[in-house]
Amino acid sequence: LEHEERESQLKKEVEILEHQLNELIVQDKT
Amino acid sequence: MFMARQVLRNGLFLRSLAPIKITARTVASANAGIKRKSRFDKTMIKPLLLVMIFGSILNAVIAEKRNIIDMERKYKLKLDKLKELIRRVHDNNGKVDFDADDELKLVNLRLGIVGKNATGMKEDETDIVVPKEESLEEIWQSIIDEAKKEVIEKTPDAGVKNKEGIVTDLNVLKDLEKSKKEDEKVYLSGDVHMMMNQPGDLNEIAKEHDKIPKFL
Repeated sequence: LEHEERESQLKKEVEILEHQLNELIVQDKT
Repeated sequence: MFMARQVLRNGLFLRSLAPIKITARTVASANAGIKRKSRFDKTMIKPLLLVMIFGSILNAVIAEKRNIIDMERKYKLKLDKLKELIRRVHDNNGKVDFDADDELKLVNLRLGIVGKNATGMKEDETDIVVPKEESLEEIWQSIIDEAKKEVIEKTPDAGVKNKEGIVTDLNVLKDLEKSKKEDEKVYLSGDVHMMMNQPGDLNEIAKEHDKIPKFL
């Protein structure tokens, strides 16, 4: 359970950062 | 007199009982010895079982911890890379002078993800990298192709003979002649003669010849 919780937490963090990066890329393109 | 007789009787009685007592003692001591041995064996089983159970639990816990550490390291690598890319964009006044997919390719490979887009994190998770299987299939295909080629190349030899089964090709005839000559050159070395009643019965000869060591 601890393993799964930690993994999901890390996944969320990665997704947030990816979203930020994508926003920056889209802004640059526009 | 009566007392003396009684004492004598008692003495005799005790003497007659003495061997019985001794035998009883020896049997009791022997039983105790057997009991002690069995107790010792039983006590050895318990700690062994405990050690085995404890060891297996410890092993499982260590493996789990190792998995967690490995997983955390992979994700932290990706997080660091993403942070670095965001910082680069900010430093460059919002201009993106790199390809995000190329930058994240290695990190995704480490996580076992084939990244088509940086956004498609969830979609791409199912695409696990399997570069080895494809290469193995290609190798297997090439081996099969080579084998087929060899079979095709060897088939013309079958058409050398004519309808009656006589070899008419000059080159084949020359090759056959060469091989025959080579066969004639080979001969059996007759330096040592061994006579035996039954073929392959070398043990009998070994007994007759004193020079041959026994272990042979």
